[in-house]
Amino acid sequence: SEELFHQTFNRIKVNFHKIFRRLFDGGKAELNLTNPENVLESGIEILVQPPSKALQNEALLSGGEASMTAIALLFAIFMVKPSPFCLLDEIDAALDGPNVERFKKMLLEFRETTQFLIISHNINTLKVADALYGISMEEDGVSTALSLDVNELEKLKKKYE
Amino acid sequence: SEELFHQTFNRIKVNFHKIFRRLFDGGKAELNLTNPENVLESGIEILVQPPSKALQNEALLSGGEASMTAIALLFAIFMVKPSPFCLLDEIDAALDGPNVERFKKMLLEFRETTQFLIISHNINTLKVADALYGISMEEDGVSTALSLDVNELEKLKKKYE
Amino acid sequence: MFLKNLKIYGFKTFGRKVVVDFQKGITAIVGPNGAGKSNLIDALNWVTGETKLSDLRVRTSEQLIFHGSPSLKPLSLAEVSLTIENTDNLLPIEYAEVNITRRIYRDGTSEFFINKNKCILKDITNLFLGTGAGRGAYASMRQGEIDRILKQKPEERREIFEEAA
Amino acid sequence: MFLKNLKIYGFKTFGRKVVVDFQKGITAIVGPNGAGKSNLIDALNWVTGETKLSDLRVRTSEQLIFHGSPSLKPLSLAEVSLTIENTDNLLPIEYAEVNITRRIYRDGTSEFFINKNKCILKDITNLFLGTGAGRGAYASMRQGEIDRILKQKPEERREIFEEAA
Ligand SMILES: Nc1ncnc2c1ncn2[C@@H]1O[C@H](COP(=O)(O)OP(=O)(O)OP(=O)(O)O)[C@@H](O)[C@H]1O
Ligand SMILES: Nc1ncnc2c1ncn2[C@@H]1O[C@H](COP(=O)(O)OP(=O)(O)OP(=O)(O)O)[C@@H](O)[C@H]1O
Ligand SMILES: [Mg+2]
Ligand SMILES: [Mg+2]
Repeated sequence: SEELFHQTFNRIKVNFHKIFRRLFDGGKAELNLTNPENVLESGIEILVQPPSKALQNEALLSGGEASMTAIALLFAIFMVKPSPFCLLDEIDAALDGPNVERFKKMLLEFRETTQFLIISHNINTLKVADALYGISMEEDGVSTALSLDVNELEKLKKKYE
Repeated sequence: SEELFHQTFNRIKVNFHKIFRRLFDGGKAELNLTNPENVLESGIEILVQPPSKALQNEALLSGGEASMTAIALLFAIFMVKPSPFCLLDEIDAALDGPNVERFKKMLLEFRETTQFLIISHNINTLKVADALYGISMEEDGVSTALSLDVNELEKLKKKYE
Repeated sequence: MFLKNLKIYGFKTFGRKVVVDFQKGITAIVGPNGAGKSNLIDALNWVTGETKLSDLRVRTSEQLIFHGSPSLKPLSLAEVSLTIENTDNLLPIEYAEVNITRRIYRDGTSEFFINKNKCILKDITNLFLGTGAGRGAYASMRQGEIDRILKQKPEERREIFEEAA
Repeated sequence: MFLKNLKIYGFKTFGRKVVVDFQKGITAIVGPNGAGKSNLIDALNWVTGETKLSDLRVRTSEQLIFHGSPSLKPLSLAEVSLTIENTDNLLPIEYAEVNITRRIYRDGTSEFFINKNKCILKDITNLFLGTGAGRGAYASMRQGEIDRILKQKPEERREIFEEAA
């Protein structure tokens, strides 16, 4: 219904701005209905202003800024309709060090009420894990799974330096 | 002309297989004309077989395998038409440790005859650099560039651990 | 409700049976490129009712079954089994532990089970409706999907908002 | 032939003049998300003749000019200047050092210079034809372009092969 959609949209809009500010350590973000007269058919536009930059359409964002903005949107919707579990596949690929840290903080907050399965190649992201699984490919082209100790992360890291 | 295209294509095809094997440490890769009768209009299909896997269409590749395959194609064409300079923007984003190492070896070989400008967040990739530039965003939304010592890489790395 | 474990056999690269136990909190998956990490996510999405082949990164459902390797024959069926702890009764079903199993055979036939009872796909997707889990673009983000979310046209974007309402 | 240095003023986030000196071999660019690294690549592609706005990640050429920030006014022109060492004469021009400059004004007018002599865009792109540099999808890979190369249809893919022939 129109009323329900509009209410939900407004809640997501408020969350999006809040979460964006936490992930970007400042700035602001807007979600706007392209056609406020016709809520049931309107598109939704995204305008963001990273700290110290001008308000702009999301098309001008850098790789890492785009990732953080999409993550903010994901969690904004998530807060309105929480899911018992959430699967994230290498969403930190474009993030620099400080952004990975802010993303991790957010994960730890949602962890209270949500079960996460995250795939990452980033040793710093992996540090928030409660459990670690290693997936390997055997010589005969078959995947195997092995429960790993979170302390083995350090060993994994030493290997490639 | 048909003759020239076909010759060039065949040279790229040979290079692609060779470079794929170096980047994947084995396996094989094919470039095939979808329409060998009509060389000037034919499409080009890519079939790859990573080590220990079956020959397959490139659509089934993982994120990292796709990156390595695209890099192999880039360098295969490069060997046929060498460019004095080459710009690579975060092409290592999806690569695991061992793949980054093989990619770096390839960069060092082409470095003899090609000038590279590479953007990366990966501290291991950055180790092959002869020169390092840091781009920062000032508080007033303006980019600045600063020549960095390659030894500062270690400091950068310590910062996020 | 939380995920307890996932059993995969014959699905994509899982040519031999694999069992993964989940923790409450954050379970992280690591491994080399091409090892099967995203395939595991596909298995989880598939067993909870995913039908869009492109979202499972295949063109035909036959491509979901282990197609063999130079040293192993292809398999003729793929089966994924998810066990969920349901003591909070978030899943509208009278079991404290719910097991969902989905199979596909190379001839194209499919089978679905909830706690060993044969059922249809709709029974599985209905379980998750209203829980926020299972289908719902906002409960997960696949590899490379970040760009897609932002590159959508404003009109396409409303879909994930509608699902939240 | 090799790149000596790049001067950027007014182009995208370069609201103040920036000079980058290149090394023979490998020059690496690092910095935080959104700092301007890919913008620098755009500047390099633009000054060597790029005309496809979508490849420069903008919709209008006006978006190439620094649009200001909460603390700085927008600028009215963008100028990028590339200096190339040409003692091997790979660029078909009688100079050991070649300077290419491109400007765009907010009213849409453009200016082009080769070693301070006014010219047209075609003169710049012609310099690079046959050297393998400048235009040619195989001389560079932009951020996120990896997927695009493999996701192309077989017929679209032939373009980069044709450029190599
Ligand atoms: N039906 C199938 N049978 C056998 N192998 C398959 C099948 N479907 C996909 N694969 C293989 O799965 C591999 C990709 O696995 P996956 O996407 O899970 O990798 P990944 O661990 O996520 O890697 P990355 O870190 O690079 O993202 C490909 O090599 C592909 O050939
Ligand atoms: N004309 C312009 N004026 C001012 N800022 C601009 C202009 N065009 C683009 N930008 C800004 O440039 C920023 C993106 O820069 P860029 O893509 O170079 O980042 P990056 O350093 O490559 O980051 P990442 O590591 O995330 O890829 C965006 O924040 C965008 O707002
Ligand atoms: Mg993957
Ligand atoms: Mg970038």
